[in-house]
Amino acid sequence: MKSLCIASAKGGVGKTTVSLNLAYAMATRGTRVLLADLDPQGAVAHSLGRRELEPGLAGFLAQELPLEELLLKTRLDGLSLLPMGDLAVEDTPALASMLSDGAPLGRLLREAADVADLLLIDTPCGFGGITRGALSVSDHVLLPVQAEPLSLRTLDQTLEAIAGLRGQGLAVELLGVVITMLQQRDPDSLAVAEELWSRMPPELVLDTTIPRDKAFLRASGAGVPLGLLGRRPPPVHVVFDRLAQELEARLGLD
Amino acid sequence: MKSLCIASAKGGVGKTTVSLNLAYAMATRGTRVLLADLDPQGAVAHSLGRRELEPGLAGFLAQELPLEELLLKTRLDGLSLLPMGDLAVEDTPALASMLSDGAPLGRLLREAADVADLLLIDTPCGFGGITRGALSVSDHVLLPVQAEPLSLRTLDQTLEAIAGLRGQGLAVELLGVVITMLQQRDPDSLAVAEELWSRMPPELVLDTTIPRDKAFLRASGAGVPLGLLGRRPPPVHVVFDRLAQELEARLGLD
Ligand SMILES: Nc1ncnc2c1ncn2[C@@H]1O[C@H](COP(=O)(O)OP(=O)(O)OP(=O)(O)O)[C@@H](O)[C@H]1O
Ligand SMILES: Nc1ncnc2c1ncn2[C@@H]1O[C@H](COP(=O)(O)OP(=O)(O)OP(=O)(O)O)[C@@H](O)[C@H]1O
Ligand SMILES: [Mg+2]
Ligand SMILES: [Mg+2]
Repeated sequence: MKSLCIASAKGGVGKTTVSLNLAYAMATRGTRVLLADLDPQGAVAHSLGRRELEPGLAGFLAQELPLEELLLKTRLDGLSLLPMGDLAVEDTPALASMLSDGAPLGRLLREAADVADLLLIDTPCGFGGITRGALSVSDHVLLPVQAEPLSLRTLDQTLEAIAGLRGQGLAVELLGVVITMLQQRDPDSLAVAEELWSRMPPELVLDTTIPRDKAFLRASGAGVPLGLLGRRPPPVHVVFDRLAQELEARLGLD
Repeated sequence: MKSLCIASAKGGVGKTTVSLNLAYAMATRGTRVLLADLDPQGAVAHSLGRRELEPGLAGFLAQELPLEELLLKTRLDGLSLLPMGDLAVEDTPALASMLSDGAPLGRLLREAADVADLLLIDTPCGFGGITRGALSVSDHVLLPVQAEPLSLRTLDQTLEAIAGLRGQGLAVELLGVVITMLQQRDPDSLAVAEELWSRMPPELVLDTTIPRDKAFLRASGAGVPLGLLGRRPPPVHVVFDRLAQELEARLGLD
């Protein structure tokens, strides 16, 4: 099994949207994917219109429940979900300090290996204890960069944070950045993409870019990944097929 | 002096954009505003195209420097800035635990009262130690809610977090929510605004809404608040005049 963490210091750049739609696309192409939601807000479950009442990861950690009992099946055989579960807001700091050295997630990794080829982890914004814990059990990390000036300006800090964690002994490798919410006809948005293409080493910027598209609001309003929106999914959903193909090759899952 | 914190559990909802443009609009209307950036990413400075090399808040706390020495003047007499300053990424957890009970920020409050009528505090996403510290020294908190389904779904957790902190003794009052990035011609975006108008008590939803507008990308690309973009500011900048007026009345600054 491989493990991939989706992380970013900046908020609202598309971590949850990429996690959900990439997991769905990779599962339709035959990879067994376990999507784990480590964001205390439980955005993955929210994106799927589910109430957060299952025990989820919070139950896995607190009551030592077996993973098999907590996984949520989806309409797709190859995709299972581990939601954050029922976590009281005031318990978030305790969760962050519990996870920050990654030890409790070791059991997640071991039990996930029985059911999945890829463990995909969505994280909250920033590099607090939860994200550091997730990175400590991940082989790779993918950084969504929103094609807007503010998100570009904080990219250096994200790259520094990753380099710093590797300096402290974490093995996680930077897979690269994926450009999200790109508006090709907006000069300020396009300038961000052009700067990434010219500044970053080419192998660290994924070829697939994700355009800003109203279909994403429709999908999250309907509580489904793009691929399940309506009888015929919106044309933009093929972007995640391309992203899935690119990642299969990079992760050695093809 | 009054103090107002801009906070949200969800990332990328417009906290920094509202903080910066509201501070600028209130200062043009005669309120002396100190805008303090408590986000370790230093987004306020990034929005103004500045390098983060000043000591800023990190220097204020670590070296007990006087506030007067750290404030950055702007083109507007009534607006001064306290950037986050030069903070190494690995020092963020220590900052979060240092601030979480708010005590170090007490000195900020006392010294700010000599220079400002309003202390406006931008915070990182989530309700970690830094945001809890900021809330503990704030009279009021304003919650930006992005007019998109995912942001609405996490609003309950934000309201719960505020109620929980008040239960633990914090005096901060919820001023209300401000709808950001509203797309009136997109049914999914409009549905979020309509749900807020029908679900929340009317006094808790500000009358002023902030539309999604490309001018915001131009302004952050140029490193200025909307009011300083180009020879004649874009029409959308009047939205922050209206927001300023509304807040002056609610905060008793008129
Ligand atoms: N390509 C896109 N086009 C249009 N809207 C998008 C796109 N990707 C994401 N969105 C919307 O932008 C908002 C932010 O996306 P999302 O919640 O996935 O970001 P995030 O990085 O997970 O945020 P957080 O920091 O809160 O975890 C959501 O409302 C989502 O529906
Ligand atoms: N009304 C708007 N219309 C269009 N774009 C906007 C608007 N408000 C903010 N933006 C853009 O949306 C992005 C997110 O805004 P911003 O960085 O202010 O959010 P934030 O809540 O401070 O994010 P973080 O959680 O990272 O602190 C930025 O690129 C900003 O320029
Ligand atoms: Mg998310
Ligand atoms: Mg911000």
